[in-house]
Amino acid sequence: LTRSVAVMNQKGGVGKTTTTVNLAAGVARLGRSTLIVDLDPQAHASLHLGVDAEADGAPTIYDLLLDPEGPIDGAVRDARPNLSIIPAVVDLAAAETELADAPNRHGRLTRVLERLAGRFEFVFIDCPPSLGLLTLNALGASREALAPMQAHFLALQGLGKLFETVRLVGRGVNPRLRISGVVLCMHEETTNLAREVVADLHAFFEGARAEDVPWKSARVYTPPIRRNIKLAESPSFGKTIFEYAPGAPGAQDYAALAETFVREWDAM
Amino acid sequence: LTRSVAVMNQKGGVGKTTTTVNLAAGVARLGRSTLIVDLDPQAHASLHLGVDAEADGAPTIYDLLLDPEGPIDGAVRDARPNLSIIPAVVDLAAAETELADAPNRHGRLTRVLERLAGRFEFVFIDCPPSLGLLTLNALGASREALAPMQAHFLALQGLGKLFETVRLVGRGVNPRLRISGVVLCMHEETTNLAREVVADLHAFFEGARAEDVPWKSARVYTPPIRRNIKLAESPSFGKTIFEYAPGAPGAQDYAALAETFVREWDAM
Ligand SMILES: Nc1ncnc2c1ncn2[C@@H]1O[C@H](COP(=O)(O)OP(=O)(O)OP(=O)(O)O)[C@@H](O)[C@H]1O
Ligand SMILES: Nc1ncnc2c1ncn2[C@@H]1O[C@H](COP(=O)(O)OP(=O)(O)OP(=O)(O)O)[C@@H](O)[C@H]1O
Ligand SMILES: [Mg+2]
Ligand SMILES: [Mg+2]
Repeated sequence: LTRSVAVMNQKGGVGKTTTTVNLAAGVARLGRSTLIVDLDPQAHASLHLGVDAEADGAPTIYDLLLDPEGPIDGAVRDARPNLSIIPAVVDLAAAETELADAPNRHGRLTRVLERLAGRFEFVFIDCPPSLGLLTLNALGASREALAPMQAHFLALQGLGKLFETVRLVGRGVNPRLRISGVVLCMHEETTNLAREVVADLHAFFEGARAEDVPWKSARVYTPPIRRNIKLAESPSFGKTIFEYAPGAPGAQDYAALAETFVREWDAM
Repeated sequence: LTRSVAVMNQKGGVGKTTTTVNLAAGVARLGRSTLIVDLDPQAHASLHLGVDAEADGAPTIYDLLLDPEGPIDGAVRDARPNLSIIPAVVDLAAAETELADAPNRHGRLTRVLERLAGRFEFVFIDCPPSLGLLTLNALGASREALAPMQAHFLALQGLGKLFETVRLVGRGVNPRLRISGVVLCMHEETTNLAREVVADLHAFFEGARAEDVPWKSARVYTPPIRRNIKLAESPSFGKTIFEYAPGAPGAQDYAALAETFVREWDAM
């Protein structure tokens, strides 16, 4: 069984890529076989790990979306011990248009992950800041949606639409889809704003426990990921936080989050 | 003559909305007639100013993009003294698909602004985190592109693609398009990362001075906008920073930026 996770939020710059890379790296460091699928035309997750898909010419996620039956082994690159990645390239931006009228346009990534069934225990899919076709493919292919967010007002505003999208996909192509919860990123615990937003989040999730909705068992993950400049520096070296600054708060927080994530999975 | 500005950056969460609202408000406070066009399906600029387009039922930017000859006066709402806004609604997300095969799909907003010619001295267009059809409309309709950014590595990476897009639009539908420059947002001057990124930016712009490119006179605007929690709090009250916390660093910085922006325009 595979814990496949769409790391998504249409709000920009909330920590989707930073969380995909460092949570996946943390899980891999715990010895679990892990795959990252970079579904963002910006290809930042690929860049973060030092993988240049355009340089090596091997298939990318773009090729696999256009032809899910195409060559797949070359697309999966080893990035670290226990950590592989199917990288993105900027061409991926065209995929939304090219697939707009294509058959099974929402189920392309599902097919790709089916072909890799059994190879990885954890799959994390980095999504672009939108609820378009790429994100819908991620939601269609995953067991759960994980929403990084910043405890700011504008990010909270977007959650309603985010949940509604998950509900629609859950009623349509992917009935098993759940929202596992929210990861607080760039967190400044000492601000009133952060405390108010977190309180709102907890109240919202508590209120949903008895309802038949995809977020009925959603939670605010702990620990929050504190704001830590080391997390912003590490991509420029093509390194995860554990390689770049293993003692930094960012490394502590993502390591703890990875342990929570694995422990929770083993208990299910 | 109108200073029309596409506030754009495909990187998410870099301060596009916060800059559109507070720079426009700063310019309006200096007595200049200013229009905000909210071109983001998230409608955060509209939310930030307390304008709920869905509640009042009047035309929105969505309606005008689908029919640029449609009713326009009701679409322009007074938001503050000297400051008007054409708001967005979530339906706008569908516009990219609905207009994908439409005639003149890149020139819709140009037509809308032509119909408002002479009414406003400054026009700021808030773009979504993408280089898709909405952002292309903004670039086609504007005299200049202004890119808010965070002095982080991943934001710097995206600039190349951003400039390339501006160059393409400049060669195609809008030969007068320039990049006026970059606004540094959420700036933490004391970090090495910020200093390195700013140094890279300055070097890049200096190196372009002699070339025939749309960014030959681009600059890093001063002052940078410091990280200030008040800027993140103000949208939750439907207020600009000047209304919410007039003495805060965020208000000082956006007031100074607005003065720079107006003074520069008067000198042109
Ligand atoms: N906890 C943190 N502390 C400091 N900086 C952070 C932290 N998390 C992320 N960053 C930085 O903030 C910026 C935004 O983060 P990131 O790119 O991961 O967000 P995103 O949601 O993937 O953005 P996009 O919507 O553009 O895909 C990046 O420059 C990143 O390096
Ligand atoms: N200087 C600042 N200090 C503190 N918080 C800020 C600052 N500028 C913006 N913010 C907050 O950071 C978040 C991202 O800013 P904003 O929404 O303006 O970015 P954006 O580029 O418009 O995002 P998107 O790509 O989603 O449209 C918001 O919650 C905003 O309130
Ligand atoms: Mg990202
Ligand atoms: Mg915005």
